[in-house]
Amino acid sequence: ENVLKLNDEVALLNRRQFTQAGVFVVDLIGAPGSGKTALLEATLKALAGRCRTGVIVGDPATSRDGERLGRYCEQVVQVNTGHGCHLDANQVRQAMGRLNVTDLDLLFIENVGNLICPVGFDLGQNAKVGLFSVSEGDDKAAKHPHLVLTADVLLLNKIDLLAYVSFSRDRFMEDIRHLRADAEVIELAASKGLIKAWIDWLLPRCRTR
Amino acid sequence: ENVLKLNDEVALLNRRQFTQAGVFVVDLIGAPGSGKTALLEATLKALAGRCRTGVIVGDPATSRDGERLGRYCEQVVQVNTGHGCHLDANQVRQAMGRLNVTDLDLLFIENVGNLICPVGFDLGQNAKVGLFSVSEGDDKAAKHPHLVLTADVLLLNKIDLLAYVSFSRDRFMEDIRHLRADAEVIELAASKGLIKAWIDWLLPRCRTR
Ligand SMILES: Nc1nc2c(ncn2[C@@H]2O[C@H](COP(=O)(O)OP(=O)(O)OP(=O)(O)O)[C@@H](O)[C@H]2O)c(=O)[nH]1
Ligand SMILES: Nc1nc2c(ncn2[C@@H]2O[C@H](COP(=O)(O)OP(=O)(O)OP(=O)(O)O)[C@@H](O)[C@H]2O)c(=O)[nH]1
Ligand SMILES: [Mg+2]
Ligand SMILES: [Mg+2]
Ligand SMILES: [Zn+2]
Ligand SMILES: [Zn+2]
Repeated sequence: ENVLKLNDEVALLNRRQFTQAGVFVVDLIGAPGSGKTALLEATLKALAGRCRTGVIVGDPATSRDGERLGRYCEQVVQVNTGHGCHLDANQVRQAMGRLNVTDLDLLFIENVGNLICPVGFDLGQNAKVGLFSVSEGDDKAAKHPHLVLTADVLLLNKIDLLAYVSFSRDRFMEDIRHLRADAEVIELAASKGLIKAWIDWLLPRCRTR
Repeated sequence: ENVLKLNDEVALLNRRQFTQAGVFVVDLIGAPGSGKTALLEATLKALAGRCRTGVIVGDPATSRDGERLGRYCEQVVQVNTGHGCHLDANQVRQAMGRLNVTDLDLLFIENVGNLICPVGFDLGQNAKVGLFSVSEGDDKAAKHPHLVLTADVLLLNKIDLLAYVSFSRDRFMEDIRHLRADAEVIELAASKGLIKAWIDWLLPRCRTR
């Protein structure tokens, strides 16, 4: 429909500009409180000195995530979407104007906390990352097939809580395999800094000239 | 805009029909995995014999919630929204056709897991309930002012996890008071059956003839 078509046209412009700037762009999608910001805090710390990073973060309100991330990274832009339920390509384009993308190797876009709406909106990213967390329950992959099917990699966060919540890794993985045989799932505990496999996935994608 | 206006017209029809049927309707809104279904499981069990209950549950995919709730209640309708990010009044109207609302005192509508989109769509309910959970982090109220401002009551779930996660009740409550002085917040642990204050809130609203 029309809104989507307009969005995709701007997304193409973004993608072209990102490519020219030599920056790899990640669209991070997950439910509210799944740990997107905690993951980026740990990631920015781990990549310091190895990869030049920047962040665009979207939330309906507040600049709390932008402030948290600003402690680890100079190039951070906070977008407030108001009643908007997802970042769109135009908001990302505006945010790009407040960054120096040519000085970046890796740009993270922390999308609005929402497992549905962001999935359909191309922002011009290179990779779409789907983040689930153990405390949400093991059926969230089955309930969100659009994200599972279109993500380049899936992350399962808060594995440190496995002892305290009823989450079956088997059921979660089976639901994912049922949707796609080729899904890659990386387990993490972002707030505990247990993110090695994710950093290993990122490093080859850190685009340096 | 036009979609919203059409929705509200159908919501008015729903509200009229619910009133004639003498049923009190609750729209339960919360993030994916916040514990909406767990809360309804515990609620249906607690109200058995005291209040005639029914449920309409929306999810992008699967009938897992409908099946869970069907064990405690005969009048359950599962709606699948596909790429849709919220239940709308028309979907509720269709679901009503599959229920016998005149035989109900209390109808729960478990909305799609999403803290944003469902807030703006009137379904014809009597009360809008906002559910947050401790594992999401204490900033979710501040980030979702639209829900906080339009909810009739707010619930904080998974309080049994307080020892294992970094959640400040003070910050959470302060954020809410900042938005509205009159907010009522009920603490619960749905999967542990600790829902007394919520049942106390519901019972006077259980509309019997
Ligand atoms: N136990 C545990 N808690 C975590 C982990 N990662 C994040 N958290 C906690 O989960 C809560 C939410 O984390 P955030 O990073 O704010 O989540 P988010 O996905 O950025 O949330 P939004 O941006 O609001 O959608 C915070 O209290 C974090 O401390 C983890 O690996 N383990
Ligand atoms: N520790 C703890 N876990 C809970 C509580 N309530 C729910 N859970 C767990 O949280 C997970 C999600 O619960 P659900 O009831 O499926 O959540 P939901 O809000 O209905 O999720 P969606 O319908 O998919 O949006 C499950 O693993 C539940 O067992 C609680 O009070 N304490
Ligand atoms: Mg965040
Ligand atoms: Mg549910
Ligand atoms: Zn949306
Ligand atoms: Zn929506």
